[in-house]
Amino acid sequence: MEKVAVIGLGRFGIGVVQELMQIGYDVLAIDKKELMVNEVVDSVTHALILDSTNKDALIQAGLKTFQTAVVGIGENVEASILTTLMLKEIGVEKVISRAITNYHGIILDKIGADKIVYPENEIGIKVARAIANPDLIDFIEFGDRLSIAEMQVSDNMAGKSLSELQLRNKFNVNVIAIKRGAQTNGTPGPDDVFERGDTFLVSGTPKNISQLKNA
Amino acid sequence: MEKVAVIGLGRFGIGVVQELMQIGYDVLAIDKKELMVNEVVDSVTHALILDSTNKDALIQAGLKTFQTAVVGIGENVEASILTTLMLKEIGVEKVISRAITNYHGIILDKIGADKIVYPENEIGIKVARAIANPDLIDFIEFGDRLSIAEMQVSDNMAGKSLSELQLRNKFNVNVIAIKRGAQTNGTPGPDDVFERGDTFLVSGTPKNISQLKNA
Ligand SMILES: Nc1ncnc2c1ncn2[C@@H]1O[C@H](COP(=O)(O)OP(=O)(O)OP(=O)(O)O)[C@@H](O)[C@H]1O
Ligand SMILES: Nc1ncnc2c1ncn2[C@@H]1O[C@H](COP(=O)(O)OP(=O)(O)OP(=O)(O)O)[C@@H](O)[C@H]1O
Repeated sequence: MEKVAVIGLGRFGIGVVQELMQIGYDVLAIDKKELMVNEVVDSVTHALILDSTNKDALIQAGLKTFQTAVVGIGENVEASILTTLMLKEIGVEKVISRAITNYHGIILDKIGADKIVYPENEIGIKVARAIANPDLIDFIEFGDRLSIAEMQVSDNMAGKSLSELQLRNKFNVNVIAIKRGAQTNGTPGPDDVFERGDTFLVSGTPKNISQLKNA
Repeated sequence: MEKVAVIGLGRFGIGVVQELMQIGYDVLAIDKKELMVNEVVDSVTHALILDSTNKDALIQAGLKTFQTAVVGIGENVEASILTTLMLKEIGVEKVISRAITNYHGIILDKIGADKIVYPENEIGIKVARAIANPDLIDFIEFGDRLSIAEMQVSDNMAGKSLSELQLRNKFNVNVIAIKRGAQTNGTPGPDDVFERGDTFLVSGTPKNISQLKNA
Protein backbone atom coordinates (compact mmCIF):
# COMPACT_ATOMS: atom_id res chain seq x y z
CA MET A 1 0.00 0.00 0.00
CA GLU A 2 1.30 3.40 -0.96
CA LYS A 3 2.11 5.71 1.92
CA VAL A 4 2.73 9.40 2.39
CA ALA A 5 4.06 11.37 5.36
CA VAL A 6 2.41 14.71 6.05
CA ILE A 7 4.26 17.01 8.41
CA GLY A 8 2.45 20.01 9.83
CA LEU A 9 -1.22 19.51 10.57
CA GLY A 10 -2.51 23.04 10.06
CA ARG A 11 -5.48 23.60 7.77
CA PHE A 12 -3.47 22.88 4.64
CA GLY A 13 -1.85 19.75 6.09
CA ILE A 14 -5.22 18.47 7.30
CA GLY A 15 -6.68 19.04 3.83
CA VAL A 16 -3.92 16.91 2.32
CA VAL A 17 -4.26 14.22 5.00
CA GLN A 18 -8.03 13.87 4.59
CA GLU A 19 -7.93 13.66 0.82
CA LEU A 20 -5.06 11.15 0.83
CA MET A 21 -6.97 8.92 3.27
CA GLN A 22 -10.04 9.30 1.06
CA ILE A 23 -8.05 8.27 -2.03
CA GLY A 24 -6.82 5.21 -0.14
CA TYR A 25 -3.28 6.02 0.90
CA ASP A 26 -1.69 5.12 4.20
CA VAL A 27 -0.84 8.39 5.92
CA LEU A 28 1.70 9.15 8.62
CA ALA A 29 0.61 12.44 10.16
CA ILE A 30 3.23 14.37 12.11
CA ASP A 31 3.11 17.54 14.16
CA LYS A 32 5.10 18.89 17.07
CA LYS A 33 1.90 19.85 18.92
CA GLU A 34 0.01 17.09 20.71
CA LEU A 35 -3.24 18.96 20.16
CA MET A 36 -2.89 18.77 16.37
CA VAL A 37 -1.88 15.11 16.43
CA ASN A 38 -4.85 14.22 18.62
CA GLU A 39 -7.18 15.79 16.06
CA VAL A 40 -6.19 13.18 13.48
CA VAL A 41 -5.08 10.16 15.48
CA ASP A 42 -8.39 8.32 14.95
CA SER A 43 -8.61 8.97 11.23
CA VAL A 44 -5.08 8.29 9.97
CA THR A 45 -2.90 5.20 9.63
CA HIS A 46 -0.28 6.55 12.05
CA ALA A 47 0.17 9.81 13.92
CA LEU A 48 3.29 10.98 15.74
CA ILE A 49 4.24 13.93 17.88
CA LEU A 50 7.72 15.05 16.91
CA ASP A 51 9.77 18.04 15.87
CA SER A 52 10.45 17.56 12.18
CA THR A 53 13.57 19.73 12.25
CA ASN A 54 15.20 16.91 14.21
CA LYS A 55 16.79 14.51 11.73
CA ASP A 56 17.15 11.65 14.22
CA ALA A 57 13.51 11.94 15.20
CA LEU A 58 12.52 11.71 11.53
CA ILE A 59 14.71 8.65 11.00
CA GLN A 60 13.31 6.97 14.10
CA ALA A 61 9.83 7.67 12.80
CA GLY A 62 10.72 5.66 9.70
CA LEU A 63 10.88 8.49 7.18
CA LYS A 64 13.66 6.68 5.30
CA THR A 65 10.97 4.26 4.11
CA PHE A 66 8.78 6.98 2.58
CA GLN A 67 8.98 7.96 -1.06
CA THR A 68 6.70 10.96 -0.64
CA ALA A 69 6.34 13.58 2.06
CA VAL A 70 4.37 16.81 2.30
CA VAL A 71 5.65 19.68 4.42
CA GLY A 72 2.53 21.56 5.43
CA ILE A 73 4.28 23.89 7.85
CA GLY A 74 3.51 27.43 6.78
CA GLU A 75 4.11 30.40 9.01
CA ASN A 76 7.10 28.80 10.68
CA VAL A 77 9.31 29.39 7.66
CA GLU A 78 12.50 28.26 9.37
CA ALA A 79 10.93 24.94 10.37
CA SER A 80 9.52 24.51 6.86
CA ILE A 81 12.96 25.01 5.31
CA LEU A 82 14.81 22.82 7.82
CA THR A 83 12.24 20.03 7.58
CA THR A 84 12.44 20.05 3.78
CA LEU A 85 16.23 19.84 3.95
CA MET A 86 16.15 17.01 6.50
CA LEU A 87 13.73 14.98 4.38
CA LYS A 88 15.91 15.32 1.28
CA GLU A 89 19.02 14.38 3.28
CA ILE A 90 17.24 11.32 4.64
CA GLY A 91 16.49 10.32 1.08
CA VAL A 92 12.78 10.96 0.65
CA GLU A 93 12.35 10.96 -3.11
CA LYS A 94 9.54 13.44 -3.48
CA VAL A 95 9.15 16.30 -1.05
CA ILE A 96 6.26 18.66 -1.64
CA SER A 97 6.58 21.82 0.42
CA ARG A 98 4.31 24.69 0.98
CA ALA A 99 5.60 28.25 0.66
CA ILE A 100 3.96 31.33 2.07
CA THR A 101 5.94 33.95 0.15
CA ASN A 102 7.91 34.02 -3.09
CA TYR A 103 11.23 34.14 -1.26
CA HIS A 104 10.17 31.24 0.93
CA GLY A 105 9.51 29.31 -2.28
CA ILE A 106 12.85 30.29 -3.81
CA ILE A 107 14.68 29.00 -0.75
CA LEU A 108 12.72 25.75 -0.71
CA ASP A 109 13.56 25.28 -4.36
CA LYS A 110 17.27 25.84 -3.76
CA ILE A 111 17.41 23.34 -0.90
CA GLY A 112 15.79 20.61 -2.94
CA ALA A 113 11.99 20.66 -2.59
CA ASP A 114 10.64 18.67 -5.53
CA LYS A 115 7.44 20.65 -5.73
CA ILE A 116 6.38 23.92 -4.13
CA VAL A 117 2.80 24.92 -3.44
CA TYR A 118 1.42 28.38 -2.66
CA PRO A 119 -2.06 27.55 -1.37
CA GLU A 120 -3.46 30.89 -0.24
CA ASN A 121 -2.05 32.65 -3.24
CA GLU A 122 -3.54 30.19 -5.76
CA ILE A 123 -6.97 30.45 -4.24
CA GLY A 124 -6.67 34.23 -3.87
CA ILE A 125 -6.15 34.38 -7.62
CA LYS A 126 -9.20 32.22 -8.26
CA VAL A 127 -11.37 34.35 -6.00
CA ALA A 128 -10.22 37.53 -7.75
CA ARG A 129 -10.97 36.01 -11.16
CA ALA A 130 -14.39 34.88 -9.95
CA ILE A 131 -15.09 38.45 -8.86
CA ALA A 132 -14.16 39.69 -12.32
CA ASN A 133 -16.38 37.02 -13.80
CA PRO A 134 -19.24 36.11 -11.43
CA ASP A 135 -20.40 33.16 -13.55
CA LEU A 136 -16.94 31.60 -13.43
CA ILE A 137 -16.74 28.59 -11.15
CA ASP A 138 -13.34 27.13 -12.00
CA PHE A 139 -10.82 27.23 -14.80
CA ILE A 140 -7.61 25.81 -16.20
CA GLU A 141 -5.27 28.15 -18.03
CA PHE A 142 -3.34 26.20 -20.62
CA GLY A 143 -0.79 28.67 -21.87
CA ASP A 144 -2.12 32.15 -22.45
CA ARG A 145 -4.13 31.28 -25.53
CA LEU A 146 -6.40 28.52 -24.25
CA SER A 147 -8.55 28.27 -21.17
CA ILE A 148 -11.14 25.75 -20.11
CA ALA A 149 -13.73 27.29 -17.85
CA GLU A 150 -16.53 25.85 -15.77
CA MET A 151 -19.27 28.45 -15.68
CA GLN A 152 -22.82 28.86 -14.54
CA VAL A 153 -25.53 29.97 -16.94
CA SER A 154 -26.14 33.72 -16.65
CA ASP A 155 -29.59 35.31 -16.61
CA ASN A 156 -28.98 36.47 -20.20
CA MET A 157 -28.23 32.98 -21.42
CA ALA A 158 -31.01 31.16 -19.58
CA GLY A 159 -33.73 29.85 -21.89
CA LYS A 160 -31.68 30.27 -25.06
CA SER A 161 -30.25 27.59 -27.29
CA LEU A 162 -26.59 27.33 -28.27
CA SER A 163 -27.35 28.31 -31.86
CA GLU A 164 -29.45 31.26 -30.68
CA LEU A 165 -26.57 32.49 -28.54
CA GLN A 166 -24.13 31.95 -31.42
CA LEU A 167 -21.35 31.29 -28.93
CA ARG A 168 -19.01 29.93 -31.57
CA ASN A 169 -19.59 32.68 -34.14
CA LYS A 170 -19.88 35.63 -31.81
CA PHE A 171 -17.43 34.64 -29.08
CA ASN A 172 -15.29 31.97 -30.70
CA VAL A 173 -15.71 29.60 -27.78
CA ASN A 174 -16.61 25.93 -27.76
CA VAL A 175 -19.15 24.50 -25.30
CA ILE A 176 -17.75 21.12 -24.28
CA ALA A 177 -20.46 19.91 -21.90
CA ILE A 178 -23.59 21.06 -20.04
CA LYS A 179 -24.62 19.84 -16.59
CA ARG A 180 -28.14 19.97 -15.18
CA GLY A 181 -28.42 18.58 -11.69
CA ALA A 182 -26.84 15.14 -11.84
CA GLN A 183 -27.10 14.85 -15.63
CA THR A 184 -24.20 15.74 -17.90
CA ASN A 185 -24.58 16.25 -21.65
CA GLY A 186 -21.11 15.61 -23.07
CA THR A 187 -22.07 16.29 -26.69
CA PRO A 188 -24.05 19.54 -26.67
CA GLY A 189 -25.73 20.40 -29.99
CA PRO A 190 -27.00 23.67 -31.53
CA ASP A 191 -30.57 23.07 -30.34
CA ASP A 192 -29.64 22.37 -26.73
CA VAL A 193 -31.05 25.05 -24.46
CA PHE A 194 -29.28 26.52 -21.43
CA GLU A 195 -31.54 26.49 -18.41
CA ARG A 196 -31.22 28.52 -15.23
CA GLY A 197 -29.11 26.53 -12.78
CA ASP A 198 -27.13 24.74 -15.48
CA THR A 199 -23.36 24.80 -15.47
CA PHE A 200 -21.23 24.26 -18.54
CA LEU A 201 -17.65 23.66 -19.64
CA VAL A 202 -16.33 25.96 -22.33
CA SER A 203 -12.99 26.36 -24.09
CA GLY A 204 -11.51 29.43 -25.73
CA THR A 205 -9.01 32.20 -25.14
CA PRO A 206 -9.18 33.76 -21.67
CA LYS A 207 -10.33 37.00 -23.29
CA ASN A 208 -13.16 35.37 -25.23
CA ILE A 209 -14.34 33.46 -22.20
CA SER A 210 -14.41 36.65 -20.13
CA GLN A 211 -16.55 38.22 -22.89
CA LEU A 212 -19.28 35.66 -22.27
CA LYS A 213 -20.85 37.86 -19.64
CA ASN A 214 -22.05 39.88 -22.64
CA ALA A 215 -23.68 36.85 -24.25
CA MET B 1 -14.20 51.83 -12.45
CA GLU B 2 -15.17 48.72 -10.63
CA LYS B 3 -14.02 48.50 -7.05
CA VAL B 4 -13.72 45.81 -4.41
CA ALA B 5 -13.04 46.01 -0.68
CA VAL B 6 -10.74 43.34 0.76
CA ILE B 7 -10.75 43.02 4.52
CA GLY B 8 -8.01 41.02 6.19
CA LEU B 9 -4.60 41.21 4.58
CA GLY B 10 -3.20 37.81 5.48
CA ARG B 11 -1.74 35.64 2.75
CA PHE B 12 -5.14 34.87 1.27
CA GLY B 13 -6.30 38.49 1.36
CA ILE B 14 -3.04 39.65 -0.20
CA GLY B 15 -3.46 37.08 -2.98
CA VAL B 16 -6.90 38.46 -3.75
CA VAL B 17 -5.69 42.08 -3.58
CA GLN B 18 -2.76 41.53 -5.93
CA GLU B 19 -4.78 39.69 -8.54
CA LEU B 20 -7.62 42.23 -8.43
CA MET B 21 -5.13 45.07 -8.97
CA GLN B 22 -3.58 43.07 -11.80
CA ILE B 23 -6.99 42.57 -13.44
CA GLY B 24 -7.58 46.32 -13.20
CA TYR B 25 -9.93 46.80 -10.28
CA ASP B 26 -9.76 49.58 -7.73
CA VAL B 27 -9.07 47.95 -4.39
CA LEU B 28 -9.75 49.20 -0.88
CA ALA B 29 -7.50 47.14 1.39
CA ILE B 30 -8.43 47.02 5.07
CA ASP B 31 -6.79 45.49 8.10
CA LYS B 32 -6.76 46.26 11.80
CA LYS B 33 -2.98 45.94 11.95
CA GLU B 34 -0.91 48.89 10.73
CA LEU B 35 1.87 46.51 9.71
CA MET B 36 -0.38 44.67 7.24
CA VAL B 37 -1.79 47.87 5.80
CA ASN B 38 1.69 49.32 5.30
CA GLU B 39 2.62 46.25 3.26
CA VAL B 40 0.06 47.19 0.61
CA VAL B 41 -0.35 50.94 0.88
CA ASP B 42 1.89 51.62 -2.14
CA SER B 43 0.27 49.06 -4.40
CA VAL B 44 -3.46 49.52 -3.84
CA THR B 45 -5.97 52.24 -4.64
CA HIS B 46 -6.75 52.87 -0.97
CA ALA B 47 -5.66 51.27 2.28
CA LEU B 48 -7.20 51.79 5.71
CA ILE B 49 -6.45 50.64 9.23
CA LEU B 50 -9.71 49.77 10.93
CA ASP B 51 -11.49 47.07 12.89
CA SER B 52 -14.00 45.60 10.48
CA THR B 53 -16.27 44.36 13.27
CA ASN B 54 -17.10 48.03 13.91
CA LYS B 55 -20.09 48.91 11.73
CA ASP B 56 -19.62 52.68 12.04
CA ALA B 57 -15.97 52.39 11.03
CA LEU B 58 -17.04 50.43 7.93
CA ILE B 59 -19.66 53.03 7.02
CA GLN B 60 -17.17 55.85 7.52
CA ALA B 61 -14.75 54.01 5.26
CA GLY B 62 -17.38 54.13 2.52
CA LEU B 63 -18.35 50.47 2.44
CA LYS B 64 -21.94 51.41 1.60
CA THR B 65 -20.67 52.33 -1.87
CA PHE B 66 -19.14 48.90 -2.54
CA GLN B 67 -20.98 46.15 -4.37
CA THR B 68 -18.37 43.53 -3.62
CA ALA B 69 -16.28 42.78 -0.56
CA VAL B 70 -13.97 39.91 0.35
CA VAL B 71 -13.53 38.89 3.97
CA GLY B 72 -10.04 37.37 4.09
CA ILE B 73 -9.94 37.04 7.88
CA GLY B 74 -9.23 33.42 8.68
CA GLU B 75 -8.17 32.25 12.11
CA ASN B 76 -10.10 34.96 13.87
CA VAL B 77 -13.41 33.22 13.25
CA GLU B 78 -15.44 35.60 15.39
CA ALA B 79 -14.15 38.62 13.50
CA SER B 80 -14.78 36.85 10.19
CA ILE B 81 -18.40 36.17 11.14
CA LEU B 82 -19.06 39.62 12.59
CA THR B 83 -17.47 41.38 9.64
CA THR B 84 -19.53 39.36 7.17
CA LEU B 85 -22.70 40.22 9.08
CA MET B 86 -21.80 43.92 9.23
CA LEU B 87 -21.15 44.06 5.49
CA LYS B 88 -24.49 42.46 4.68
CA GLU B 89 -26.28 44.82 7.09
CA ILE B 90 -24.58 47.80 5.46
CA GLY B 91 -25.90 46.58 2.13
CA VAL B 92 -22.87 45.22 0.32
CA GLU B 93 -24.41 43.12 -2.45
CA LYS B 94 -21.81 40.42 -2.76
CA VAL B 95 -19.79 39.30 0.23
CA ILE B 96 -17.24 36.56 -0.36
CA SER B 97 -15.99 35.12 2.89
CA ARG B 98 -13.29 32.68 3.69
CA ALA B 99 -13.98 29.79 6.06
CA ILE B 100 -11.38 27.72 7.84
CA THR B 101 -13.61 24.85 8.95
CA ASN B 102 -16.90 23.36 7.80
CA TYR B 103 -18.79 24.81 10.76
CA HIS B 104 -17.24 28.20 10.15
CA GLY B 105 -18.61 27.95 6.61
CA ILE B 106 -22.06 26.86 7.79
CA ILE B 107 -22.28 29.88 10.07
CA LEU B 108 -21.11 32.26 7.36
CA ASP B 109 -23.75 30.83 5.06
CA LYS B 110 -26.50 31.29 7.62
CA ILE B 111 -25.59 34.90 8.29
CA GLY B 112 -25.66 35.80 4.63
CA ALA B 113 -22.27 35.34 2.97
CA ASP B 114 -22.92 35.16 -0.77
CA LYS B 115 -19.98 32.90 -1.44
CA ILE B 116 -17.75 30.88 0.87
CA VAL B 117 -14.22 29.84 0.07
CA TYR B 118 -12.08 27.18 1.78
CA PRO B 119 -8.59 28.00 0.46
CA GLU B 120 -6.34 25.61 2.34
CA ASN B 121 -8.75 22.77 1.95
CA GLU B 122 -9.13 23.20 -1.82
CA ILE B 123 -5.41 23.25 -2.37
CA GLY B 124 -4.88 20.39 0.07
CA ILE B 125 -7.18 18.31 -2.14
CA LYS B 126 -5.26 19.26 -5.26
CA VAL B 127 -1.94 18.37 -3.66
CA ALA B 128 -3.28 15.00 -2.56
CA ARG B 129 -4.59 14.29 -6.07
CA ALA B 130 -1.27 15.33 -7.58
CA ILE B 131 0.46 12.84 -5.27
CA ALA B 132 -1.87 10.10 -6.48
CA ASN B 133 -1.17 11.16 -10.04
CA PRO B 134 2.28 12.75 -10.36
CA ASP B 135 1.73 13.87 -13.95
CA LEU B 136 -1.40 15.78 -13.00
CA ILE B 137 -0.92 19.54 -12.98
CA ASP B 138 -4.47 20.82 -12.63
CA PHE B 139 -8.00 19.64 -13.19
CA ILE B 140 -11.66 20.57 -13.29
CA GLU B 141 -14.19 18.03 -12.10
CA PHE B 142 -17.45 18.56 -13.94
CA GLY B 143 -19.83 16.26 -12.15
CA ASP B 144 -18.42 12.84 -11.32
CA ARG B 145 -18.39 11.56 -14.90
CA LEU B 146 -16.30 14.17 -16.66
CA SER B 147 -12.96 15.72 -15.80
CA ILE B 148 -10.64 17.95 -17.74
CA ALA B 149 -7.05 17.48 -16.67
CA GLU B 150 -3.87 19.34 -17.46
CA MET B 151 -1.05 16.79 -17.39
CA GLN B 152 2.60 16.50 -18.17
CA VAL B 153 3.89 13.84 -20.55
CA SER B 154 5.14 10.81 -18.64
CA ASP B 155 8.36 8.96 -19.49
CA ASN B 156 6.23 6.16 -20.98
CA MET B 157 4.41 8.50 -23.31
CA ALA B 158 7.39 10.56 -24.44
CA GLY B 159 8.34 9.97 -28.07
CA LYS B 160 5.07 8.22 -28.96
CA SER B 161 2.31 9.48 -31.21
CA LEU B 162 -1.33 9.74 -30.16
CA SER B 163 -2.31 6.86 -32.45
CA GLU B 164 0.54 4.73 -31.09
CA LEU B 165 -0.65 5.34 -27.56
CA GLN B 166 -4.26 4.64 -28.55
CA LEU B 167 -5.46 6.96 -25.83
CA ARG B 168 -8.99 7.04 -27.17
CA ASN B 169 -9.34 3.30 -27.71
CA LYS B 170 -7.45 2.07 -24.69
CA PHE B 171 -8.33 4.73 -22.15
CA ASN B 172 -11.39 6.41 -23.61
CA VAL B 173 -9.95 9.89 -23.14
CA ASN B 174 -9.79 12.78 -25.56
CA VAL B 175 -6.63 14.89 -25.93
CA ILE B 176 -7.86 18.44 -26.37
CA ALA B 177 -4.55 20.30 -26.79
CA ILE B 178 -0.79 19.86 -26.47
CA LYS B 179 1.63 22.55 -25.31
CA ARG B 180 5.35 22.63 -26.08
CA GLY B 181 7.10 25.61 -24.61
CA ALA B 182 5.14 28.63 -25.77
CA GLN B 183 3.41 26.77 -28.63
CA THR B 184 -0.05 25.30 -28.22
CA ASN B 185 -1.53 22.80 -30.65
CA GLY B 186 -5.28 23.10 -30.20
CA THR B 187 -6.19 20.45 -32.79
CA PRO B 188 -3.96 17.45 -32.00
CA GLY B 189 -4.07 14.68 -34.61
CA PRO B 190 -3.20 10.95 -34.54
CA ASP B 191 0.33 11.51 -35.87
CA ASP B 192 1.23 14.18 -33.34
CA VAL B 193 4.01 12.96 -31.07
CA PHE B 194 4.24 13.67 -27.34
CA GLU B 195 7.68 14.97 -26.43
CA ARG B 196 9.32 15.08 -23.03
CA GLY B 197 8.44 18.37 -21.39
CA ASP B 198 5.11 18.71 -23.20
CA THR B 199 1.94 19.28 -21.26
CA PHE B 200 -1.52 18.40 -22.54
CA LEU B 201 -5.21 18.87 -21.82
CA VAL B 202 -7.30 15.73 -21.74
CA SER B 203 -10.97 15.00 -21.03
CA GLY B 204 -12.55 11.81 -19.74
CA THR B 205 -13.92 10.24 -16.58
CA PRO B 206 -11.77 10.79 -13.48
CA LYS B 207 -11.07 7.07 -13.40
CA ASN B 208 -9.91 6.91 -17.02
CA ILE B 209 -7.70 9.93 -16.59
CA SER B 210 -6.08 8.40 -13.52
CA GLN B 211 -5.38 5.27 -15.60
CA LEU B 212 -3.17 7.29 -17.94
CA LYS B 213 -0.15 6.63 -15.76
CA ASN B 214 -0.32 3.15 -17.30
CA ALA B 215 -0.24 4.53 -20.85
N1 LIG C 1 9.21 21.84 13.65
C1 LIG C 1 7.97 21.37 13.52
N2 LIG C 1 7.74 20.05 13.60
C2 LIG C 1 6.48 19.56 13.45
N3 LIG C 1 5.39 20.32 13.23
C3 LIG C 1 5.58 21.65 13.16
C4 LIG C 1 6.85 22.25 13.29
N4 LIG C 1 6.71 23.60 13.16
C5 LIG C 1 5.40 23.84 12.97
N5 LIG C 1 4.71 22.67 12.96
C6 LIG C 1 3.28 22.49 12.83
O1 LIG C 1 2.85 22.85 11.54
C7 LIG C 1 1.46 23.19 11.62
C8 LIG C 1 1.16 24.33 10.67
O2 LIG C 1 1.79 25.36 11.11
P1 LIG C 1 2.11 26.84 10.91
O3 LIG C 1 1.61 27.59 12.06
O4 LIG C 1 3.53 26.97 10.56
O5 LIG C 1 1.34 27.18 9.63
P2 LIG C 1 -0.01 27.91 9.23
O6 LIG C 1 0.39 28.73 8.11
O7 LIG C 1 -0.70 28.59 10.34
O8 LIG C 1 -0.87 26.65 8.77
P3 LIG C 1 -2.32 26.57 8.11
O9 LIG C 1 -2.56 27.83 7.34
O10 LIG C 1 -2.26 25.35 7.25
O11 LIG C 1 -3.27 26.40 9.24
C9 LIG C 1 1.17 23.51 13.08
O12 LIG C 1 0.22 22.59 13.57
C10 LIG C 1 2.51 23.37 13.79
O13 LIG C 1 2.43 22.79 15.06
N1 LIG D 1 -11.52 42.64 13.16
C1 LIG D 1 -10.59 42.75 12.19
N2 LIG D 1 -10.59 43.86 11.41
C2 LIG D 1 -9.67 43.99 10.42
N3 LIG D 1 -8.72 43.07 10.13
C3 LIG D 1 -8.70 41.95 10.89
C4 LIG D 1 -9.63 41.72 11.94
N4 LIG D 1 -9.36 40.52 12.50
C5 LIG D 1 -8.31 40.01 11.84
N5 LIG D 1 -7.90 40.87 10.88
C6 LIG D 1 -6.79 40.70 9.96
O1 LIG D 1 -7.01 39.63 9.07
C7 LIG D 1 -5.74 39.16 8.61
C8 LIG D 1 -5.80 37.66 8.45
O2 LIG D 1 -5.94 37.16 9.64
P1 LIG D 1 -6.09 35.87 10.45
O3 LIG D 1 -4.95 35.79 11.38
O4 LIG D 1 -7.43 35.80 11.01
O5 LIG D 1 -6.02 34.77 9.38
P2 LIG D 1 -4.94 33.75 8.82
O6 LIG D 1 -5.73 32.53 8.72
O7 LIG D 1 -3.68 33.68 9.58
O8 LIG D 1 -4.64 34.38 7.40
P3 LIG D 1 -3.77 33.86 6.17
O9 LIG D 1 -3.76 32.36 6.21
O10 LIG D 1 -4.47 34.43 4.97
O11 LIG D 1 -2.42 34.46 6.34
C9 LIG D 1 -4.71 39.64 9.63
O12 LIG D 1 -3.80 40.52 9.00
C10 LIG D 1 -5.51 40.34 10.70
O13 LIG D 1 -4.89 41.51 11.21
